Amino acid sequence: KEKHKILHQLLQNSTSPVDL
Amino acid sequence: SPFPAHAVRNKLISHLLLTESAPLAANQDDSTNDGSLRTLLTLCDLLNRELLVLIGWAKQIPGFSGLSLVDQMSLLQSGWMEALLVGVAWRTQGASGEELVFAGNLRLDKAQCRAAGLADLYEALRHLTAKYQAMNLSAEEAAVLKAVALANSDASLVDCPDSVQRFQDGLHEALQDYESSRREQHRAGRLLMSLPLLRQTADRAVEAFLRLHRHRRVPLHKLLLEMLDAK
Repeated sequence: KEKHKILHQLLQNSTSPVDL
Repeated sequence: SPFPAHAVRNKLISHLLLTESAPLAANQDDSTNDGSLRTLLTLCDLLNRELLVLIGWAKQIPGFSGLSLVDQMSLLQSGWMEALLVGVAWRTQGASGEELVFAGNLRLDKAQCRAAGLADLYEALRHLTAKYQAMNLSAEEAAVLKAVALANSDASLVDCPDSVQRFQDGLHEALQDYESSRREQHRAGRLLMSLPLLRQTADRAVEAFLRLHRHRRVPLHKLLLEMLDAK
């Protein structure tokens, strides 16, 4: 899932800031 | 709720409406003096932010968060542009003339789209928006259509087909319910029959932005690029 890192992070409700 | 109670008879649809965010405004790009590139960059920035909002909204669609993470990703990767274009069609519905309303402060006509390298997309989108304009979509229909566009993936690798099917069934039922409560027995079918055109238009939009990125080196935000690349 490395290729779809941001979507993965956003869906996992990650609390760490996401670099968009 | 900003919507009259009598208009919202269906719990799922009223939930979809209530969890929608306020319309985003475009932030004018000021990184270049080239007017048409500025328009394009402004549009891409808006799309990137809309995408972020859409992902947050999708998580609140009843049934979505119960899907496996892999399936949530597949549905979003497949349907995000369709869902965003329903938004454009909805905003354009009230506009007069030949404009496409991407945001209240970002209305593009044919000449502006052509200058930005989006001539093909303009024609395809006008065709789509004219169709929905003629149907006079309600806010409820636009919301459920967006959710249906996300649920209606043809992704080949579905982790749990039964859960995805149940998710689709729930939305379909809500749409049927809503239309029968308005005594509009044909509208649910008509809306579902608009999905092929919606997908075709979304495919063109994806191609247009990828072309601009790859051939004209238009810089895109990371999230937008990731989602375009997933196509």
